[in-house]
Amino acid sequence: RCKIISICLPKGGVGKTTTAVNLAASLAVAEKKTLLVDTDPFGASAMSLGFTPERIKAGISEVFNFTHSLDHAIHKTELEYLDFVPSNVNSIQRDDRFSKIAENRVVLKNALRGVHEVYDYIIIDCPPLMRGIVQNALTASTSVLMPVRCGHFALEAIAKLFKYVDYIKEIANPSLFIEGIVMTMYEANTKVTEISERELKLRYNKYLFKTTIPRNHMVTESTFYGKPVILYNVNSNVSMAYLELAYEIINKYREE
Amino acid sequence: RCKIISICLPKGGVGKTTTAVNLAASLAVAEKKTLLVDTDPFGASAMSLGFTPERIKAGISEVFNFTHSLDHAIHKTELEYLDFVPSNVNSIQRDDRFSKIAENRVVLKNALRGVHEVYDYIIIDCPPLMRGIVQNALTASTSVLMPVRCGHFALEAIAKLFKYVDYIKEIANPSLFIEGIVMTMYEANTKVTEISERELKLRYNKYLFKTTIPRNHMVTESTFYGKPVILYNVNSNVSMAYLELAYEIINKYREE
Ligand SMILES: Nc1ncnc2c1ncn2[C@@H]1O[C@H](COP(=O)(O)OP(=O)(O)OP(=O)(O)O)[C@@H](O)[C@H]1O
Ligand SMILES: Nc1ncnc2c1ncn2[C@@H]1O[C@H](COP(=O)(O)OP(=O)(O)OP(=O)(O)O)[C@@H](O)[C@H]1O
Ligand SMILES: [Mg+2]
Ligand SMILES: [Mg+2]
Repeated sequence: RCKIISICLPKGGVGKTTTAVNLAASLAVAEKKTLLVDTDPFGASAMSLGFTPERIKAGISEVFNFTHSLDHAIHKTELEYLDFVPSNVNSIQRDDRFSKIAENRVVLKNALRGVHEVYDYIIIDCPPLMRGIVQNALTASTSVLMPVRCGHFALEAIAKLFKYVDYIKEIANPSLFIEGIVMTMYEANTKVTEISERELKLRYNKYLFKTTIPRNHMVTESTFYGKPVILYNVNSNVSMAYLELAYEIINKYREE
Repeated sequence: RCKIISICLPKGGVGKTTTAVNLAASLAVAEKKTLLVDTDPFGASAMSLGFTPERIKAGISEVFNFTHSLDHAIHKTELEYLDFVPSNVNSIQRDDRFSKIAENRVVLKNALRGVHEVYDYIIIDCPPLMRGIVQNALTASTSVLMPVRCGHFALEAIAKLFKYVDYIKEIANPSLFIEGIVMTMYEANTKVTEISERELKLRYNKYLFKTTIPRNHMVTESTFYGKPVILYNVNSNVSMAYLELAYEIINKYREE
């Protein structure tokens, strides 16, 4: 019943955190019981939801250190159907320790086992890389959702990630599949968008979501106020797009 | 004589690679003998300069595996005064091995020792993190240049990096200093820019470069053609800005 979706791309700044936070919030608005898990030591998901360090009791860092069970790292949010596990990797020593423990690729999978029955969706925000903790996330996941910002680097990143997903399927998680590719920060009528869209449709057409996420300053503005954009400015085109993306995913599973 | 500058910020997608490539190219246009070193396994610097895998004979990956000296990983570019060392970490196994060897923080410093006499500037492109290879880069560097894109995440990233630089100064490289903070993808008159600029001036005013790098699609467009934007479209505002940034750095050292 529980679908675990990793939001992943080895390229930085493509909208992984923005998509993880707002997709999770949109699923919660649709009254799907949702858990957002931040595996990026940088901790941008916590910033997006207004969780300052004082408000965090424990996070993935403590779960990986085996000092806390996942239950103790779960925080309630202002959305009834959304819970949150921050990364809380908040020191240089913890970052080193976290990346060492993450070499064991089943730690996250085992940690999430206990909460499968509770949630409809678990959304995992990943850092921009393809080893260690991201191997953990993909090993624990049902599927992978790739946000892509138009440009040559992001397209190359998709090709690399497709290969990596095949590798994870072979060594750790045979049932892993590609949930889809969503275009983020979309700006119509630029040459970059034209080239990227043509290439995406050529190579990955069947994976492309119908929904595209438009570029809108409200997203970046909302992070200063510790609110996901779907709560900060619900009528904006970008909020509507994230709600649409959530329904596109919900309806896909309904058909099954 | 040789200045080694790491282009670094633990946040993804802020313009590290774009700044590393175009600053190095601008220094070369100013006839400073420059070496660009890519330490990011993703390899975006190579993409920016049109180095496809077939054209790469060796990179940082081989230097860290001790199969090649740095000399053998140096590639000529179309600019007379610019040489390039790609990352060439081009498999999952190599990525794992690379990050293990990078736990020894002096590998890069020792590798660069042999070429100090040859270059005026060595520019190091870093991945968006703060351990392993980035510890290597900061241990090997004279200074750190931080590109920042307006927004809450990038501002938090600066605070984290300042702390990390203090840590590196304490344990490995006491003479490391902050070269400066450069605003990238700058768009005037948005609330995000207003809040960010105010906060940057309040907290880091003495570190801010006079030069800001404007947002211009030409940057992303240029990556499809394997050319740094200062060669792809030399008259654009973004190319002029990178040339200006190079002269701001050159003149700073001239005064010393
Ligand atoms: N639709 C959008 N419109 C405008 N800005 C956006 C949009 N989505 C994301 N951004 C901005 O782009 C920047 C990068 O987004 P985000 O941090 O979500 O990417 P990421 O892939 O998680 O980055 P990292 O690789 O560092 O984890 C942020 O400043 C964010 O506010
Ligand atoms: N001045 C600019 N105007 C418009 N787009 C830009 C500018 N600078 C960079 N970009 C684009 O923003 C994206 C991110 O830039 P870049 O890859 O250089 O960042 P990065 O910090 O190196 O990312 P990573 O963290 O993944 O290494 C790229 O698609 C690039 O083309
Ligand atoms: Mg992120
Ligand atoms: Mg980069």
